[in-house]
Amino acid sequence: AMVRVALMRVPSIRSQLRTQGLLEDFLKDHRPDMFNRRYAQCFPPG
Amino acid sequence: TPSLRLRRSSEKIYNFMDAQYYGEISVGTPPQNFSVIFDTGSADLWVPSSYCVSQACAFHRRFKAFESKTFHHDGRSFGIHYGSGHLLGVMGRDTVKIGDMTILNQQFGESVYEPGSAFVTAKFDGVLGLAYQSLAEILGNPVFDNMLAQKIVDQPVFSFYLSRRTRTSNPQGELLLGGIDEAMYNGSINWLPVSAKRYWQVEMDSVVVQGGSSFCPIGCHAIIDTGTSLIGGPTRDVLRLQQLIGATPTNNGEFVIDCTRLSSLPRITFILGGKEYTLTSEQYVRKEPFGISDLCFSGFQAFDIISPEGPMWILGDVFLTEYYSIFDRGLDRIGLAQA
Repeated sequence: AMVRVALMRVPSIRSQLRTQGLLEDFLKDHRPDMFNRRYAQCFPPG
Repeated sequence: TPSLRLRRSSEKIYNFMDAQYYGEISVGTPPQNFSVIFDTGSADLWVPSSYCVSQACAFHRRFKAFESKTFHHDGRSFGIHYGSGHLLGVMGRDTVKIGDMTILNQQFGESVYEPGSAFVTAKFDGVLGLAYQSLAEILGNPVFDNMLAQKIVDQPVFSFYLSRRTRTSNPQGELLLGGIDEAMYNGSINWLPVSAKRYWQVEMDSVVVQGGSSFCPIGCHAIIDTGTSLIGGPTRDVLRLQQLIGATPTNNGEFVIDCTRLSSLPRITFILGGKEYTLTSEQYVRKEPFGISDLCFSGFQAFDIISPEGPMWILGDVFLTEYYSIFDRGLDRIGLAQA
């Protein structure tokens, strides 16, 4: 009563978007927090 | 953060952008095959529906409920919000097969709307969550709960081996449902009690950077998550950590490292249950092909997860490729051993 499931490793969505040169536009459209986070250290805690 | 959802006092993280390892399952009678991420960071099973007309669905296998003799319509809808969008769908029940195992009347979601471009490039069709039921969005038992209820597995345990090498290794990864594969690890297993039965969450003693700096010095919590590729931690800690390893931010919010400096970078040690889990720079830096050379990315990512237990870290594939992981539902504990 055990089953082995073989797992395939594939490039992540992020990696594929980067390869296609689409990551920056994708993140601007979908993940503005990724940009905000760059400046998180400039703000007080909380 | 947008990738965080608060509901029923539990936190949900859906970060499909960084998932890397998938396997095959089938749904329905006769079986319809799907590739899914086996994700310890969520608890739902969903696959695209044949009724989905989103661009992302066009690139994936879609479940045809009308071709399955064992399908039961549910009538309720579900929605999952993730970091870069959301998906909507309807719920149903059907027979699910994983390898030779058959799970009857498994609740699952058929997504009928997958807006945006996130899933267009995804190599997987859906997600099979392996976290505790309290994290489930879709009502009913998660897959492994049903396997236990239907006494399909001998032991209430599943374990992951994830290989770093993509092309040369065989297998690239393995999920063993119902047991532990002793051939996949060295030494003894260190068992850690689950601290909250939502994620596979444990207490972490501290994170130490070679040379003295440390994070979470009085302890914090960590999630063992096969559905994300990096190691996540509180923003303030991770930004300092990036500085300590010489990683600089890109316009995309990612952090790059000079590949020629890898040998001089510090080791980083996660202390869990009094035992040290050390990653070298070769292990925590991810190399990705870029033209004729490689780009080196930091394997650390900022995530601010506010939980009753305080700030949390996420130990994803960067950690799990080095350590074989065992998830024990019988004794609510996680085992880690050198992979």
